[in-house]
Amino acid sequence: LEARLEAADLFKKVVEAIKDLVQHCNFDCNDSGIALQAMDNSHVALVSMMLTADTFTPFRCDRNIPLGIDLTSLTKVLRAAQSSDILTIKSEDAPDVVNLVFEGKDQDRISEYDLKLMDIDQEHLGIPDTEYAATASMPAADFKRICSDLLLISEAVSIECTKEGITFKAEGDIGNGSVTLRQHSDLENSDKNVDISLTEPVALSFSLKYLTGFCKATGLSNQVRLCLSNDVPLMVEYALANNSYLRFYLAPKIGD
Amino acid sequence: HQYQEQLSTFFKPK
Repeated sequence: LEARLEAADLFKKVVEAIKDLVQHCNFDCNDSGIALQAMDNSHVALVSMMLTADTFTPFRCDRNIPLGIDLTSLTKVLRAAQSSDILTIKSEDAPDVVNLVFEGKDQDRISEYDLKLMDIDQEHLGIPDTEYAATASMPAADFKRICSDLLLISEAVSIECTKEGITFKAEGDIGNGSVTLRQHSDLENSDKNVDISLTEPVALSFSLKYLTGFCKATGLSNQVRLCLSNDVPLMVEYALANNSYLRFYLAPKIGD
Repeated sequence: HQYQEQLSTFFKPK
């Protein structure tokens, strides 16, 4: 494997966004790119990352290799990379270590780290292609703000999507709160758009602890997309350049 | 009261 990123920033942010959700995971490398799928310890949330080969310049991977990595250790190594550094990830066949090289833009500094790999026997879940009943795109910063505000009211949020908009409702001991985002297009700045497509109305409840955790990915993308269908896990997607993505799945809460 | 589902209810191991 040899994969070179123009700026370490992307990889630093991706790892930062998932390291509190999953501790040990395989980065599955093959000729289409670097992928990762891992569930949190409670098996309630799942992260699915794809960094496509086109994200790297260049990208070369001659055979499928899983790089089993402790994300806490990786975070320590990535601290040594400045956001603007060129990052190269390298690995041999059947590796014991992954090699990370950080180069300053002006090429006067080269840092090189070897990170020990671990054997991780990871369960992969099959995520079916789903036609979601409702898809809502909104500014990622707005979603983060809504989740963190409502977490102060309640542990759970009900998300309701209709043609008019998407409503987040929390009911707690101190009272209730709700935030509605109405569909709208900002002609000046499409990053501010709220776009809803719907085949049927959806109402589901989710843990805000997990949703606020997903929002650690906010810096990766201006917009976030929520995909919902009744009685299936929510998908929260941060789309990245070159068809790369960071997706989170969260199982719903069901009333008893 | 609400009960938290697990993902394995929806997604099966590959």
